[in-house]
Amino acid sequence: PHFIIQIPEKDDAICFNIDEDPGTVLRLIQDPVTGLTVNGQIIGEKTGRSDSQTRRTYFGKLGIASAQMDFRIEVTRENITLWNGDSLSTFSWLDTVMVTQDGLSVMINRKKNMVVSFGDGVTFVVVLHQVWKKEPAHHDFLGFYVVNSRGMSAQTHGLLGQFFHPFDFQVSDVHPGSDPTKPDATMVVKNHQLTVTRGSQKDYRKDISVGRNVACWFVHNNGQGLIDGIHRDYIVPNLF
Amino acid sequence: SLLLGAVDGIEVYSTKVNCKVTSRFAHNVVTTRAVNHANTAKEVSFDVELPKTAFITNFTLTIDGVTYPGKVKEKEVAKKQYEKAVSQGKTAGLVKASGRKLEKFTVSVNVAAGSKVTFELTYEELLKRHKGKYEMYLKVQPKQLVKHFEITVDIFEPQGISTLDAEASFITNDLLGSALTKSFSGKKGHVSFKPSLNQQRSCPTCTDSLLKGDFIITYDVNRESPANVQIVNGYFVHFFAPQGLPVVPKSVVFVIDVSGSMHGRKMEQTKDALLKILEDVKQDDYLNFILFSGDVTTWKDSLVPATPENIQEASKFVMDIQDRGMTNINDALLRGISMLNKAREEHTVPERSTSIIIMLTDGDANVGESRPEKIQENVRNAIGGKFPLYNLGFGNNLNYNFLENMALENHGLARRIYEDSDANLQLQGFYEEVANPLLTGVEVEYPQNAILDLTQNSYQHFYDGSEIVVAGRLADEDMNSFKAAVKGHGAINDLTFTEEVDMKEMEKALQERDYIFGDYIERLWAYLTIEQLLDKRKNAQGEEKENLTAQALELSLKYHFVTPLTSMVVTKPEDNENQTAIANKPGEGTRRQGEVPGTVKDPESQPLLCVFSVDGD
Repeated sequence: PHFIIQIPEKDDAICFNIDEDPGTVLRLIQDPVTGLTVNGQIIGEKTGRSDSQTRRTYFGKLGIASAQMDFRIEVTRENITLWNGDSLSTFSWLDTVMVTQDGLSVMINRKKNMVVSFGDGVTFVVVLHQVWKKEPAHHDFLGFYVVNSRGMSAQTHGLLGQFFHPFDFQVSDVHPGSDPTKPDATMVVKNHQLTVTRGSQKDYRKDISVGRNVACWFVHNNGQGLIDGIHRDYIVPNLF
Repeated sequence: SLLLGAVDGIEVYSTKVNCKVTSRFAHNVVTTRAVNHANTAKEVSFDVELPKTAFITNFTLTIDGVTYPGKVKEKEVAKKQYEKAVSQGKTAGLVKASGRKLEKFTVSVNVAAGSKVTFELTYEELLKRHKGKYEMYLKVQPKQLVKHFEITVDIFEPQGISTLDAEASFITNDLLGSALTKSFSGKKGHVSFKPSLNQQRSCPTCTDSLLKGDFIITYDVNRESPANVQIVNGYFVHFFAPQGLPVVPKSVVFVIDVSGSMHGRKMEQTKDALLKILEDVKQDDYLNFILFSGDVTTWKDSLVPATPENIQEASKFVMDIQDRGMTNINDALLRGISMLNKAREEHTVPERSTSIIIMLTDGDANVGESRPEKIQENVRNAIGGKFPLYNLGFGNNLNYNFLENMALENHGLARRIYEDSDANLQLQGFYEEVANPLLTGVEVEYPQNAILDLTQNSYQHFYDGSEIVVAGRLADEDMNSFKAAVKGHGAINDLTFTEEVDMKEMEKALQERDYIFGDYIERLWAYLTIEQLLDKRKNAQGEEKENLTAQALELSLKYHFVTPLTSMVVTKPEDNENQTAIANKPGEGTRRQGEVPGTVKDPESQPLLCVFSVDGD
């Protein structure tokens, strides 16, 4: 899956890919104060290519949990399951339904997206990307967007969560790269000096089929140097 | 079935039951053809048992190629003809109660020597979903072997059919089983039962038929989405049955009649059922028992959680129940209602839970407040619309109308428990229907000013395995899209389901509607509206009752439904005399006298005419 980190203060964005084997679960957000966690499980393509350079991976399953509320949401490409303690509610991506309870709302928009809000301070959007059923290579997959993280604490971590806090980066020495349309540059971030490539990724929140191009600086090697530690530090055993 | 007045000379050469179901709305046509080979006129009776929930829509007689169609008239108008005959000491009736689920339609006619007669009865009903399935019930009982005997059922469900089954109580061997075929694919389902003459014989050399019993078709539809809206010709129907929701915990009070009349088998069956129900009560639920005879006793002073210990204690309590004394319905119900109200006020039951009161009685109140109207008023005031009351009437010797009215005005329903060997199963079955509420306070909403003539759109509960059906008319047939929202309170959350219908997509999806019959949504809407108006009318008074009656009557006449407000009149030549017959649709009234089927001769009427009338009461 690819990650886009938008930095409004700089009117710019950084992106990176995480390449791991299908089935791997990655910790995207963990906030010890609010008790919110978001994990994502990776899927591959229908025709699984083992070569990590060429294979594409996506999120096929997401787990959103609030320890304080004893509440969990499992989002797959087919269903959305809500647990309140031991009580289970199951919805399908064919439903249009708003689920509300104290401090929480979940809006499922048929075949499009799901918006989860915890109070006024946290809003996530999960987008369902549907592909043609007979498409030989690709599966349906999920996109995950953080729309509002104001309510998350300063201790929030995870592949996405670590970027909720302000951070700085500098880009210099823009020069032609191996692809003439994508210049390389030097980025200094978190005390690391990295070679990055100018590219673009898609934001599908508003237009699920075409998306909107977001220009970004691409960090190679699974975000190494940009993310705290290495990407394997974010592998967790289970969705919850 | 066709009952032959005289077997000799009469040949029943064809009996066909043709059912077409479109979106749960069933249109059934029963056709029987016979010929009188004898040298003299013979009387032939045509019997059909149809569901009590069905409305007859037509009956025709065809004699020697001449068809005499039925006409639906206002009941009072039709009755005048009938009463004239009755005043001459003659009685007649075409429909009478027949068992738990059915009523029997019977017509007798004289068939001249060498003549052919065709009977055709049409009735319609909306199949209701219980425990996850729609059920169509047909009674099969031909009185002789029939050369062409056939039941065909075609089902068209735009949501797609998920399961389809057909079972007949009389299919006991492979030979007869081969006469039954059932299949479904996508939106269409088909069931056919076509036994040959040999397959119908009760034994290889017998001339009597083994086709005798129940023929039941069950099916369900795909539920990829919790709701489905269909729109045809400006009428819409909205089916709502979400799945995968947790069960809302419930506080249930059982109010049990233990008066002397419950002695013996009734008491044993009640105890058996309660013990079984206790096994099914969920741990999140709260419960209590209130027993009444001349006085009222309770198991516990207040509702208790259904912990294993309490269930064990409750079972012991149930086993020790003894019958005694008279019947004090008023105080028992008020005690139960007060208990539920108090638990809610004092927050001793979960905030997100629902209350239900279930009364079982076999007789009329005869101690304390015994006036039915006053009991109804007391109960209505005490409940205040907050939760439903379900009344189960055990046996025949009770004022069922009273129980039904009381239940209906408190958002519940009444059910008869028949004094058969399986009365305990009937009780358990009822409990299972209401044991799993998934939503409470369900409101179905549509854009303001977009719809007209909406059927009931608010329900206190949605139970697992059931379905909410709302129908109406679009104010503007040319609108491009249509949006419906269903709001309800779940076990943990509040939910709002939204269904948006694109009219063009709808048109495409229902292109195959001609497969069955085109105006089914309009008829479904009319059926549902009449049914609900009749229910409301049961508890209405004065001008409101008059208005409800007028509306239901207008629709019954417009859509040719034989309801309690209308009668169907059929004329035919008969013995150079006018004949009159009437049938009252037998409701669940108080100690109703069964109508007597037959024909009545009315010498004052025009010659060569026989008038049959079918109505529902």
